[in-house]
Amino acid sequence: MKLIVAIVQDKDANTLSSEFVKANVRATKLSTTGGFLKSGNTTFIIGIDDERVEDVLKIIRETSHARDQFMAPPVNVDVTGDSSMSYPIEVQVGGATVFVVPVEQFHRF
Amino acid sequence: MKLIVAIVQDKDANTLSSEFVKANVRATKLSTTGGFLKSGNTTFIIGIDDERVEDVLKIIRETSHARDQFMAPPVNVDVTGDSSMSYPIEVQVGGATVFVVPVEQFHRF
Amino acid sequence: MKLIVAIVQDKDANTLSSEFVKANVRATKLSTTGGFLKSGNTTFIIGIDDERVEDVLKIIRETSHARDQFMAPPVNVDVTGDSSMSYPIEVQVGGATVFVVPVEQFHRF
Ligand SMILES: Nc1ncnc2c1ncn2[C@@H]1O[C@@H]2COP(=O)(O)O[C@H]3[C@@H](O)[C@H](n4cnc5c(N)ncnc54)O[C@@H]3COP(=O)(O)O[C@H]2[C@H]1O
Ligand SMILES: Nc1ncnc2c1ncn2[C@@H]1O[C@@H]2COP(=O)(O)O[C@H]3[C@@H](O)[C@H](n4cnc5c(N)ncnc54)O[C@@H]3COP(=O)(O)O[C@H]2[C@H]1O
Ligand SMILES: Nc1ncnc2c1ncn2[C@@H]1O[C@@H]2COP(=O)(O)O[C@H]3[C@@H](O)[C@H](n4cnc5c(N)ncnc54)O[C@@H]3COP(=O)(O)O[C@H]2[C@H]1O
Repeated sequence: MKLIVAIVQDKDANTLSSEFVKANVRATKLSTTGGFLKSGNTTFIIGIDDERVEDVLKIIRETSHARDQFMAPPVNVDVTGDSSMSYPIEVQVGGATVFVVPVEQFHRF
Repeated sequence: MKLIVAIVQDKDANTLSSEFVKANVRATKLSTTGGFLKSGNTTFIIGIDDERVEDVLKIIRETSHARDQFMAPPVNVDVTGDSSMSYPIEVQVGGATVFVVPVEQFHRF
Repeated sequence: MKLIVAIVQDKDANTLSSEFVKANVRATKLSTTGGFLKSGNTTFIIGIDDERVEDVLKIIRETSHARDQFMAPPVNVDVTGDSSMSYPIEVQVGGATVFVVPVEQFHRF
């Protein structure tokens, strides 16, 4: 048994949930926030048998899409009052960041 | 030291919190959502010494109760417009789904 | 690769986020609740290379500050109606509670 922690973009969360249901993959969803962009994203916690880890990774890989996002630029005021540095910065946000963690005991009560 | 991740129903969350406090079990609560029913539930993260893992599992087992929940049926329109498939589906939701994860370092700052 | 789970006080969350960004440490933030005080706190999930675990622990240790918090006293009504037990209780809340968890697979899709 493994615990998969997958951070994905909100735009892909509902599709990913449906794909998990179709594949009989049990999952719990958390509303989270990215540390850099400070915008909302979604973290799935998925407990899964060792033999199905690759299936789950495949579903995540095929459903999550990298996208460009703009972030408000850091405030930068130099001595001439020059605002040439104030355009929004484009950042590419990945489809998914995934960690597979070992599980020593699994119980359903 | 282990990290216990326990997903329980909202109805049992407050009782479980009180039982943890009485037993001097430290815990952090997350508001989460079930991937299938899409309804709110509660996930506890509990860091606990190896010798107390069984105590914690016992508290969770005795406090969390399986219940029936109804889910809105999937929309199913067939060629005759037959709506015979539109009754809510009854699903049994377990008291708790629990993962015990190994911890390599534990710090309190 | 390790997964660091760090529970900190809301008051330190923004500073900790900035320190992570400056140090190029990727993190995801969760809004959580303490099991004892039932007040909001923040949990960071940080996936990090083994060689950088100590850097991350240092950042957390230096940024998170222990504080006193008051909790509403438990309701205690004795037979004489004595309310001598009704003062708020002072509790020291640590800067951070941190778990380092092993990661078997790490993927970015
Ligand atoms: N210090 C920095 N310098 C330059 N660019 C930076 C940066 N920190 C982040 N970025 C960029 O900004 C995107 C959004 O990061 P954020 O932290 O808001 O949102 C992240 C975060 O919530 C989570 N995440 C990614 N790696 C993580 C890790 N190692 N541990 C925990 N969470 C992670 O997944 C979300 C998407 O991450 P992704 O890497 O695809 O996309 C990242 C990356 O392209
Ligand atoms: N392996 C795992 N990894 C991560 N989280 C897990 C998990 N197993 C359970 N959970 C979490 O615990 C909640 C209760 O699951 P339980 O299996 O008791 O109760 C489930 C189960 O009886 C049923 N169910 C879930 N998926 C199903 C499916 N694909 N087919 C048929 N029934 C399903 O619906 C109930 C509610 O499921 P929901 O997903 O809304 O909510 C789940 C989910 O949030
Ligand atoms: N082993 C663990 N597993 C998971 N999460 C953990 C944890 N240890 C700490 N936490 C999380 O960190 C927060 C701060 O804990 P700390 O021990 O610094 O500060 C604690 C501690 O000084 C005190 N406290 C907690 N439980 C107690 C108890 N049973 N008896 C006496 N004091 C308690 O109240 C403060 C606030 O506790 P609260 O539960 O609201 O909030 C906790 C909880 O959300």
